[in-house]
Amino acid sequence: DPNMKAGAANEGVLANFFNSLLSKKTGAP
Amino acid sequence: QNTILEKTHEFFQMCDIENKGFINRRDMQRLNGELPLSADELENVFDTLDSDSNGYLTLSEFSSGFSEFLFGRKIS
Repeated sequence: DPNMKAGAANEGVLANFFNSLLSKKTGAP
Repeated sequence: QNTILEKTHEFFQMCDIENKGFINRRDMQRLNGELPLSADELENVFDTLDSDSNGYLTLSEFSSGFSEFLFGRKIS
């Protein structure tokens, strides 16, 4: 199902985004 | 729970630096230099979070995306 694949890709990007925000906030390099 | 709410608010404000109460695509693209994500990826994040696709990301849309990230990750 291509829709499911797109959803999974978005999930990864979202995780990436929030992880980046988290590390930015905590000041990790 | 409160901590999560606080974090959500903090992150929202990191994106909404003008304190408009919403995030638009321009705010998202501004993060390009600050976060290790490409413009395309940020666009993708915006589209994913903007569940009603109106071009504005509200705190409620943002926080539901955040909690999905925290709790809704599928186990593969």
